[in-house]
Amino acid sequence: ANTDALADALAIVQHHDAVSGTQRQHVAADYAMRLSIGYLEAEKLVASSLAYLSESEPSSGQKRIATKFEQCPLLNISYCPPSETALSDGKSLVVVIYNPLGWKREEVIWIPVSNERVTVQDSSQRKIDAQLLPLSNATLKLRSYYVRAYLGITPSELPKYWLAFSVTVPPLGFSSYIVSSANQTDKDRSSTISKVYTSEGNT
Amino acid sequence: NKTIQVGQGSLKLLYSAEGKLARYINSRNMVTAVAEQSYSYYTGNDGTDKDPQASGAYVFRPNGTVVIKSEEKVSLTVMRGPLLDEVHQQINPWVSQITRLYKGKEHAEVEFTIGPIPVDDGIGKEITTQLTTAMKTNKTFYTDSNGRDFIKRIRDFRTDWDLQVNQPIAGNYYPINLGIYVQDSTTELSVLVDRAVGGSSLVDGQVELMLHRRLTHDDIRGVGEILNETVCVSEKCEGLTIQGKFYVRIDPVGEGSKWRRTAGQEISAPLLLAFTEQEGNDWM
Repeated sequence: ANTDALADALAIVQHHDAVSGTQRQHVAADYAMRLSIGYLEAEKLVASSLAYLSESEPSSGQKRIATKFEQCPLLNISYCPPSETALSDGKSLVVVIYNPLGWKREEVIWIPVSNERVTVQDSSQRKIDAQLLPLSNATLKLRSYYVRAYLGITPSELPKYWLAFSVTVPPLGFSSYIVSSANQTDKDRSSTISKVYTSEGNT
Repeated sequence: NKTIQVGQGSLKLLYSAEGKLARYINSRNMVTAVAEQSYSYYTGNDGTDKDPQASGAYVFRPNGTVVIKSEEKVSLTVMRGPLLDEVHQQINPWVSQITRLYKGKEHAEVEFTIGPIPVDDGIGKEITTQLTTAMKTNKTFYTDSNGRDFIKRIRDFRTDWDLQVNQPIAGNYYPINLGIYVQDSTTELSVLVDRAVGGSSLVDGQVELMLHRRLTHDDIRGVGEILNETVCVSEKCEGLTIQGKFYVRIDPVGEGSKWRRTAGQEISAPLLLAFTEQEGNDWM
């Protein structure tokens, strides 16, 4: 894997019509396709790099097992199959976060989930503050329409919430967090569902 | 009693009972400001009658200077939790926004969703939002230069030649790739963006951003097609819906530049997420 297609796509979109958005529609579609091809190629490169970094040295006689990493390029329309499905089959979701800047960052990241009882831990198994926010009807409508338009598929399951949790990532480095289903009895460890207030009527 | 307060850290936003933003308060640096927000649209020039130049991809040329206000009463939903507070507002059937205040952060994040812009009345529309304060900015504002240094802009004025103002709105619009700010003797209002938009300060104390456009005529300036983006499912097409974010902060004068530099880089270099699975407690 390499980033040649991404380099080509970025070179082409330096054209003044692409920068200003004054290109013809079919040209805009061509730019978008080239960027998408470049992104998919770069995603493979990142996945293989992360697999290499997360691999532990196998003891003698054991097979080296590479971990498969996925990204969510359509997270902007709240479509992220790894986070939506991982918790439904009893597995935990590992989120690896890379910081491309030269200073430590403390931010909140967002992933769509279907489960309303989840817990988030850092790599030292410390519980992390997390908050669930219901996906609005407008967001779900947008997601459904654009997934059909871009991917030609109708996703079977709809996520119910955004899971927001705070992360700390070192400069030019990465952190990992584990999202898992919380035990029914383990109320203290699960994420907090947002309280909702509406100003309409007399509420 | 008649306002809704949002925010858990030092930054608080106050909304009126009608659901409109009214005040910005930062208890750490003692900034308190009247702050309002509205959405409007400019109607595109259709290039008929006596004026043959239509609004198009290249040409921003609002039909007169009429700004059509959004609906008066806005429904407001607030979500509160340990990390952030969110304010959901449906401005009209095709404009909505979510304002987020993160605990520990001193800026407001506004996520707008606009579209499909209706054009079945045959009129092109260019959608803008205005952030209004009481700051006395004396016709002056600052916009980035293609993501780099902020350059001083003065309304209806150019340093290098005598400007004849034919387009009081478009003639004062600038491209915004990183952000725009205004300041007076005590405070500065900074707005950073996550995407290229148009922007200006057409009224003292106000910042305006153009967020989405859908037009119905070609401007005959070379592109040869109408700026009318659509997205199709099973050969049924509708106007493009866009979603983006801008970030707002008010600082004592002279203290906003650090945030504009660091936050600007963080917006254009977001954290990269990669996902994998593990069995129960089989720690990787």
